Amino acid sequence: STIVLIFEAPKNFNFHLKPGQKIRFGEALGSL
Amino acid sequence: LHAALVVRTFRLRPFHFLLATGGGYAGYRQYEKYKEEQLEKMGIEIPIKLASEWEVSLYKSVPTRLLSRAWGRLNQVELPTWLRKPVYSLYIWTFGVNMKEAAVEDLHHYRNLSEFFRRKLKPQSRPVCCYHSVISPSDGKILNFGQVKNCEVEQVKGVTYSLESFLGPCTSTEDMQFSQTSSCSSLQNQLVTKEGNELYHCVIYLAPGDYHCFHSPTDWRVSHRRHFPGSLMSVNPGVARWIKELFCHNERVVLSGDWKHGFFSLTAVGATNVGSIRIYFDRDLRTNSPCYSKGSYNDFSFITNNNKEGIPMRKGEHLGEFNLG
Repeated sequence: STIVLIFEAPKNFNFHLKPGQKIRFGEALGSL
Repeated sequence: LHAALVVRTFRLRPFHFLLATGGGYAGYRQYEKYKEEQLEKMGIEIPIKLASEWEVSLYKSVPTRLLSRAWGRLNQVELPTWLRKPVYSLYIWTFGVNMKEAAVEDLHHYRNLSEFFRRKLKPQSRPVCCYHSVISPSDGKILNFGQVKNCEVEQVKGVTYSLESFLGPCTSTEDMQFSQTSSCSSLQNQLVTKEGNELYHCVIYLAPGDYHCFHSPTDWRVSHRRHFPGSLMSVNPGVARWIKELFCHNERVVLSGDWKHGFFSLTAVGATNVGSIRIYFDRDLRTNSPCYSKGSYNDFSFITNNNKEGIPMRKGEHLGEFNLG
């Protein structure tokens, strides 16, 4: 199963992620 | 006796043939995987090998929905207490489940594998980050993330799918954030409601051993649900690298609405073993049901005369879950 998020955000939105990294619910995905 | 022997030999042949071809193919795939791992170790980029049309058609012809429903029925069978621990222990060992995080650690508590799969977590095991505006809605592995460009979204690096195929055609109803449009490029523009904003995406893959409930990734309002009945192919990263538009083929539930910066959507995509999706506030939703045909979609609006704002969701709030079969 997979979750896909698609959203609008200002241009300075940054993801705090690396492809392939493990993540847990509640951890940061990104912010402005 | 002679005739019986001939019949027996003849009957065994298809099995031998299947075993030989299946074994050969599995061996070939393992060899390919090994070669890719070696190239990765050497720092050489692996060229993307996409499935051809006939390979996708062949895979789609496999009755994955039927298999998934059968799998679901099987896992709803209540296990005798003495069998629960060995069965769940095998699952825990195979998929690396961390039972120390589970709200109920006692394996005898779960009546069947479906119930075990839907296990809840201890509240303190997943603190919700309060400093960032968007959090992970689930446990899993990040397959891809970034900006949506030219109406194409990347499921893994270099393998894309169409935004329009994934979300479906635009509706002209007032509850959707976007209005009637004819071309794909304008769909992306229509989704972006505020000037200077961009469209972003993030794909999270949930492995069989992961906690399979999902939560609200931010503070937002859900105004619309679109359910796409479809295939239930595997969505593991290997298949996502192999089949273009995989997420557009599979059964999925798109929740859309808005957050403080404009459009926001969360889509739960099903897979063979995890065929059904439940959204806690949506009692009418029925997924992996034989009454729906592939290629269609069903819309539901949460905007009503009494509730003009939709369903408000707080960051980290329980939103839904995946179920076996």
